[in-house]
Amino acid sequence: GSAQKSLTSFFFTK
Amino acid sequence: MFEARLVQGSLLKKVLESIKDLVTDANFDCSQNGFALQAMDSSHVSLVALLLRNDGFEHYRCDRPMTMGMNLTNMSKMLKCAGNDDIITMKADDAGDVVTFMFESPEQDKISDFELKLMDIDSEHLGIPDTEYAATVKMPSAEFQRICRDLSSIGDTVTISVSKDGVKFSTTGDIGQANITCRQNTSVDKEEQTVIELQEPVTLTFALRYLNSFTKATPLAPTVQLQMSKELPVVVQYLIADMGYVRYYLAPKIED
Repeated sequence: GSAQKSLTSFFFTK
Repeated sequence: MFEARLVQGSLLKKVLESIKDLVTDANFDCSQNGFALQAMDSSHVSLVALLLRNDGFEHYRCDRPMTMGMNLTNMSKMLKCAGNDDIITMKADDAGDVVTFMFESPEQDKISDFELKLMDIDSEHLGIPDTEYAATVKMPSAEFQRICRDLSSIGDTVTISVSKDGVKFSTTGDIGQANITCRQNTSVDKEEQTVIELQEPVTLTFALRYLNSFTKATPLAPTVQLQMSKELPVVVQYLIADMGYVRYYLAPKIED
């Protein structure tokens, strides 16, 4: 199977 | 006081169509630089970033930075009442709780104003670092739209592989599988062509549902740019001539 991470795990929250 | 007048009002209508499927409520950030938005979809796997620069408007005034929260479905209802040739002006007071859209017909014989209630929206602002991407693909936006639409009738995800020869879009579903390869176009006289800039080959898999939403921006630009790096979100960018951009980010599917 495949998973999709949240964008917040790639970019930092301001 | 915020005031922005756009002679090519249809542009604002198209911009809204390009984001409203992805995001329901969003904060527009108005500053002296321009009219901007950054918002994630409800599942936080995709993000849209919009910039309309101040100098793209015929008249632009923003005395102090302000955030205007709008329901995009309702904003779209109002903008649909503007004619395609209408001039659109947005206006808001600093402490007000409404934004006014004024539509002027080209002959100035019909003037309408629509007042939309603003709302308070909690939103996370993401800092997106400038990255050198492994692969950049420029291709006709209509071609990209067609590929995403066609493949979504076969499967739910698309695997995009970029090599020096071309870009391959692949999907698999219950009924079978499909591969579409766009080769790098070598003819110099064609304006809209597939161009690949490659640091290293890259392969990523994405949910087609989101890519199909992104292609709602197709009317804004003849060309779309895809930027990809291993295990990073793809950037799908549509440049709005002389004005700015609509840019989408989508997290890749990663094998468990």
